[in-house]
Amino acid sequence: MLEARLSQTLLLKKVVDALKEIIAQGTLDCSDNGLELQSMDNSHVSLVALSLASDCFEKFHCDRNVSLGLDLKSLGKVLKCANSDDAVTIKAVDRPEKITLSFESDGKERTADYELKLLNLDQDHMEIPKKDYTCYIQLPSSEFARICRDMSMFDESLTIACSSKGIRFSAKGDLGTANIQLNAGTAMDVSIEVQEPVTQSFAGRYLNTFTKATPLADRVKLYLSEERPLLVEYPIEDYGHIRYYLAPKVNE
Amino acid sequence: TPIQNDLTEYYSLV
Repeated sequence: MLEARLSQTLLLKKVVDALKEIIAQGTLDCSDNGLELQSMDNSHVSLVALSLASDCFEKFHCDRNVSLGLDLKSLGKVLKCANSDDAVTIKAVDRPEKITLSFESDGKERTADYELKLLNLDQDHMEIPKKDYTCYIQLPSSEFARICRDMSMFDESLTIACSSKGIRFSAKGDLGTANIQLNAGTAMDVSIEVQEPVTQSFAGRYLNTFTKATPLADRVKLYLSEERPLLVEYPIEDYGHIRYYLAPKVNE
Repeated sequence: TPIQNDLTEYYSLV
């Protein structure tokens, strides 16, 4: 059985907000090590992977691996019933048909329990090879969100060009063109490591969806290589991450 | 115009 307690529901709210616009449903795999979820969006253009280590939780007990098929909209609705600073305990039995979420206010003046039905989902797990990327950028997550938002006014397609000179985001559409260049520096705290320059185009609406994870982390990491999907990683303190993978657009 | 590639072009299902 699984029993996992977080001292604040806020983290779970942020995680579900970061997932629910890219995937409607997903299977949360629970083990002694913690929680993991991996799922592609319906169009098979992007993939999201969540990892939360057991030590993220105030209490974590999982004596047998259990998979929870979750409808994320429904989970989001349940989480709306809780205050951000309520403690939350997630419970599931072995081979569960439902999970229980219990919320406790500070001092346990108010407790609320919700049962959520689980789904039987087909699990397509992708094998992602662990190769090094040729470009690695770290920047404030709010800046990345701003760039994605501003660029999407111009075109659906956003080009990222990374070289030793810096990283350049550009879009060209009916309105005109937009170019944003970021250079490595300490004021905004941008770091850029480039082994080989990369230029790739991506669908802006997916990047904008990834930025729903902005409240989870102050910094975001971008990993690029020619002919490979982009990896956008939001660390969750020292406990894990949300990673988004996005297939590039290619010229015919 | 560039076409959107599929993620399964890069990664395989296990």
